[in-house]
This record gives sequence, structure tokens and C-alpha cells, in this order.
Amino acid sequence: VAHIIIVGNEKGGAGKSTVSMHTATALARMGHKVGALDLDLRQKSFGRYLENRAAFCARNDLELPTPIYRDLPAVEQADLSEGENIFDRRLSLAVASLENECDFLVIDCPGSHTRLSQVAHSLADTLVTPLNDSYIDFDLLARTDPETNKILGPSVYSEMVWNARQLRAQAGLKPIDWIVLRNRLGAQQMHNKKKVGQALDDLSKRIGFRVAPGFSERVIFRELFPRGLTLLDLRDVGVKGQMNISNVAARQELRDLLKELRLPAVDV
Amino acid sequence: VAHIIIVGNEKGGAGKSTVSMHTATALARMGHKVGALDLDLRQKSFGRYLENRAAFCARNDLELPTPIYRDLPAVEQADLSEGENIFDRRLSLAVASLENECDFLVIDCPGSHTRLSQVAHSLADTLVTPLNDSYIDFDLLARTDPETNKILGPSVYSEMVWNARQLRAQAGLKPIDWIVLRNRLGAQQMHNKKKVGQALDDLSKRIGFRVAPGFSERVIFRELFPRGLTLLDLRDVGVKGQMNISNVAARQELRDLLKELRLPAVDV
Ligand SMILES: Nc1ncnc2c1ncn2[C@@H]1O[C@H](COP(=O)(O)OP(=O)(O)OP(=O)(O)O)[C@@H](O)[C@H]1O
Ligand SMILES: Nc1ncnc2c1ncn2[C@@H]1O[C@H](COP(=O)(O)OP(=O)(O)OP(=O)(O)O)[C@@H](O)[C@H]1O
Ligand SMILES: [Mg+2]
Ligand SMILES: [Mg+2]
Repeated sequence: VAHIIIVGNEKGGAGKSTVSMHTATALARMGHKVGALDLDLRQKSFGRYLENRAAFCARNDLELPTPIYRDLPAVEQADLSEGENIFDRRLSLAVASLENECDFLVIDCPGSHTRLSQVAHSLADTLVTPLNDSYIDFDLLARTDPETNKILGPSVYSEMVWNARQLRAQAGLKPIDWIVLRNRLGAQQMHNKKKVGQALDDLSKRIGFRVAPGFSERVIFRELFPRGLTLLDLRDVGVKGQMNISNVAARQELRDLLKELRLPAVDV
Repeated sequence: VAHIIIVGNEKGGAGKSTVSMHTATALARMGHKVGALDLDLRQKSFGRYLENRAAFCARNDLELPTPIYRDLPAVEQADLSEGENIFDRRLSLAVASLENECDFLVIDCPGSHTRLSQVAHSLADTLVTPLNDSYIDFDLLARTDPETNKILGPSVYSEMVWNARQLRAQAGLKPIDWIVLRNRLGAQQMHNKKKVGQALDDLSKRIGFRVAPGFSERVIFRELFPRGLTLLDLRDVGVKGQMNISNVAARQELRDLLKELRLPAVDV
């Protein structure tokens, strides 16, 4: 049965859809069978990214390793059992339709608190939480003392993850392997970087997650969205000059993330 | 009655809370009376930023010009009239409690599509939409042709703004002055910057918004959140060395935004 990777953070713009696309595509390019779901039903950035990929391949008569994307199936209210939530049913049908044929299932969550996102977190074998290197983003993980930088306690998003962990423990499921990924790291900003890094290390010990090496702010992570490509695909589509320093470094950052995820049967 | 400034974009992480805080604080520092509301009831980044400011001032026995922040009042279901939406009532009570005593009301919206956000957009005299310089963000404003970069049509967020404009026109209210602000601009990335800039210019003519000069990616826009300060406050709190090049440029970017907003009785 597929290993389920949830990419979540209720803070908006942390990099969830970007990380989902790069992780799912990298695994597909390694030859694994990868399913993809997007729980942000209105914005659908991950779904749109994959639709753009399919359209690009069709236009250029090209085949690229591509995750299998599915919309959540529609369900009639009448088909639900007593008191069942319609989103729970839609999600479990979508997961069931992919988990037997795939090695991995990558599920992108919206940047807000929804029932779909809560349920998805309780399905996670691996949870990846991208985070902007900023106290505004950190504030959703934990409250800190502004003078001492000490952790005062968890906040809304970590509490949600805690609840998902409890649900899994009660159901006798494997614990969630939670990885926080620092995203859009700037080249300078040493002082802020050190302080946020320190706060993350403290928090990781208290609430139990690992901190992955991180992605820098690089235009290559964003500019290929209209064609549905990632930096890993550039060689296949004959794009010249893609081996500039930033792209080589971006490739290494992506490789480091995949290593840190410690996924079953994945040799990076 | 207060001039209402809505800061909105249903794309997560565009910079809404950051722009709300900097705009509201800059106006308060100019001597205007400013009210503040945060419609992201769970995340409350703008509200938390202002709470941090009040706490910092109390700790240091300091007075800084500060927007008046209010939570949305609680309302009993029983007090609603037939078919009235509870969020509509909570928002109109909050606005009514501030609009007579303030010159400006700054309202931060969540990074998703909610009823509160929709209603708030129909109250806008000025709408400010921050945007990351990325096609993933642009995708929520309009669909573009990946080969020609031409605009194919509006997408979900622009349609929501269009609906809000219709509602105001039917009610005989002044049209919304809509300003899009490019945010977290990088120093390099010339090629991507030019393409997104071109697409924005095309779109601004089709759907009627102005493009403000923009904020660069600067750590000073984010590192003061725990103390509730902005770069404009640094002199008042005796922080040395705050006039480095990046902070001087950030101050100018904020001033350029305030000019572009063309607010009544504001001399920047
Ligand atoms: N490492 C990076 N370098 C450069 N740009 C990035 C990087 N990661 C993400 N971005 C850009 O930052 C913005 C936010 O990223 P993304 O949309 O993936 O976040 P999200 O968490 O999925 O947002 P939402 O909360 O709306 O779902 C996008 O414009 C994206 O292109
Ligand atoms: N110009 C800037 N320079 C540096 N960092 C910035 C800038 N603008 C915003 N940020 C950072 O980017 C992240 C997103 O900004 P912010 O939280 O204000 O966006 P938002 O649109 O309010 O997000 P949400 O959708 O969650 O409400 C935060 O970590 C913030 O500190
Ligand atoms: Mg997303
Ligand atoms: Mg916000």
C-alpha cells in the first residue's frame, strides 16, 4: 500500500504546493509510481501545476515521468451513512483509488484550517511542513517570548498535528514522521536566520519533528509553473544553460530533502 | 466616516498581514486615527502583530502611535434576523464600532475564500492586493497562455473582486480603487521579473487596477513581528544602526506605496 506523504502548514504561502510538486516529480523521475491529490479545492495550485505539465507534454509530443493526479470524486449526500462527513468520504475514495497502484501518495493541503486537511494529517506516514524563515510563520507552530526567544507553548497548527498523532496512536497506526523544511532562505539575513534556527531546534525537541536542510530563495523553484516543469526536467526538454550555479545548488537542496525524508525503498 | 482599506488576496502568503501592519502603523504615525480588524480569525497574524506591539510598549513603558485593534464581537444566533449570516453581522458591528472615530480602517483578509472576506471586499474604498512575483500567485488573478504569456481570462480571485464591484455599483457606492503590490521582489531574477511585470501590466488594463512600485525581499519587513514594531518605529525605540542601506530603501518603498494609495488627506 502506498506510503502517504502529507505536505501541510496552515500558514499561507509557506511553500506547500512548491514542495509537493518537486517531491512528487522527483520520486516519479526515480521510477516510483506516485499519486497526487490537492486538498485546496478552489486554488488547486498543485493540481494546476500537474495539469500544466500534462498540457506541456501534449503540446511538445513529449513523455516525462509524471505523478498521477486525481480530483476528489463527487459524492451525493444521499450516499453518505448516518452522520458521515462528505469530505471524509471524498478523501477516502480518492486515497483508495490510488493507494494500491502507487508506491507514494503526495497530498498538498490548503493554507488554512479545513476538515480535509485535518483528516489528511491523520493519514500521514510522513508529514512535510515548509516554513518561511520568519516569526510570522513560526507563530503558528509555537508562541515565543519576544525578549528571551524561549518557547512558551505550541500554537494552533502544532496542536492540530498533535491531535492527528493521537488519532493514529489510538488506531494503532505507525507514528507520523514529521519533517519541517525551512523555505525561501535568503543569502544574507544571518541574524534573523540564526534566531529562527535556534527557536526551531528548541521546538523540534519539545514537540518531536526533524528539521530538514532547507530550500533557498531561487527563481528556478517558481518560474517553471506555467509549463508544469521542475528543475529536474530541464535536461529532458533540451533547455540550454540550465546548469548555472543556482540551479545546481537547487538540485542539491532537493536531493537533501529527499534524503531527509527517509522514504522506504528510495535511494537518493 | 472612515476610509476603508481592505488588504486581500486569496493566495496564501502574498504579504497581506505584513502590508496591513505597515500601512496601518505608517498612517497612525502620521497622526491619523486608524482602526484595525483581522478577518483571519484563527491565524490572526495582524491581530497578533498589534498585540505584540501593545505588549512591547507596556514592557518598556513607551508610547508609540498604534492602530486601534478590535476582535470581531461575538453574536448570539438568537439575535440575528431571519436568514442573516452571522459573519455579516459580526463584521458590520465591528466596522460600526470603529468607523465614526477613525480616519482609516485597515482590514486584513485571510489567504482563503471565506464569507467574511467576500463581504469585506464589498466594503472597500481602497483594495490593496500584495502578490509574490510568481506565476503560482498570478494564477489566482488570471490564466495565461504558457507559450505566449497572453492573458486568457480572469480567475477565481479577480472574479470575486468583480462581484464586489458589482455589489457596490448596485448600491450606488463609489467604485473600489484597486492597487496590486508586487511583494518580495528579488534583486536578481530579471527574466522572471520582466515576464510577470508584463503580464501584470496587460491584466491591469483589462480588469482595472493600478500596479504599485513594490516591496523587495527585506528581512526588516519580517524580523520585528515579535516586538510588534515596524522599520518606522526604530528611531523611537533607540535602536542603533537602523539606517543601513536596506532599511533606508525599505522606508522609501513604504513611502512609495502610501503615495500610490492616494488616500484622502494623506500627505506622504
Ligand atoms: N524556494 C523558493 N524559492 C522561490 N520562490 C518560492 C520558493 N518556494 C515557494 N516559492 C514561491 O512562494 C510562493 C508561495 O509558495 P506556494 O504557493 O508553494 O506556497 P503554499 O504554502 O502552497 O501557499 P498556499 O498557502 O496558498 O497554499 C509562490 O509564489 C511560490 O512560487
Ligand atoms: N517584503 C518582504 N520581505 C521579507 N519577508 C516578507 C515580505 N513580505 C512578507 N514577508 C514574509 O513572508 C511571509 C508571508 O507574509 P504574510 O504572512 O504577511 O502573508 P499573508 O498574505 O498575510 O499570509 P496568509 O495567507 O497566511 O494570511 C511571512 O513570513 C512574512 O514575514
Ligand atoms: Mg498551496
Ligand atoms: Mg495573513
